[in-house]
Amino acid sequence: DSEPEGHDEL
Amino acid sequence: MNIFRLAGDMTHLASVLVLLLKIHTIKSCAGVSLKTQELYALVFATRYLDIFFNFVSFYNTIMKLIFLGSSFSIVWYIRRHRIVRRSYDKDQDTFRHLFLLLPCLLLALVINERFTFKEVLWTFSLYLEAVAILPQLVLLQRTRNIDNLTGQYVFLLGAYRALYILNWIYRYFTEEHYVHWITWIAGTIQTLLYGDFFYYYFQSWKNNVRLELPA
Repeated sequence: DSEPEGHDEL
Repeated sequence: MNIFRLAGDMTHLASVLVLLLKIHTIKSCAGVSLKTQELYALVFATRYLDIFFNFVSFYNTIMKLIFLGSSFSIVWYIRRHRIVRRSYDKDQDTFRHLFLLLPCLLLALVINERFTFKEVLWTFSLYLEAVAILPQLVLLQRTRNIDNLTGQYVFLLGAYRALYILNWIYRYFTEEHYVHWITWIAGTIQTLLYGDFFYYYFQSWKNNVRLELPA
């Protein structure tokens, strides 16, 4: 369960 | 997405719309710092570079396009629009971009989550966003004569930042592996910069008098 790639905030 | 994040994004959107509306309808950018607007355009350009490779959601993509489009339109209006540009007070808006740009770039090269092109630019955009409001705050303090829309613009921007902090706190307690120190520290510093402005904004609102910052 690794952190998802990229950023999901603006 | 939690309610704080949504409210933060909507406040951010409102701030940009208020500013665009002011410039577009009144045809004046009096009291608006071009320096700050150019820095924001750069913030969005470097942060949303991933728009082509990294699809998060339809919502994210649309918001990114809106922030990119609006920030570049505002810069265009102030620099190029034949009527609007006349109201730009160049002599008051003297903050040097480089004093903010260079330290942010150096810091992003040294302190980042991963040393990749995309990640360094993303981090640079975080640091730059944290301080990009400074030319605007300096301008407000200098001109002292703050119209309602400019005051609301800065207030909404500050509110957006404060809501993002609540969003991070919420996510920290509800999501696993949600730890982003760089984002949090840069974001907190950014929000603190509004502290003074908030104080005078609320005072003027409470006493129902025109917003004026002390010299």
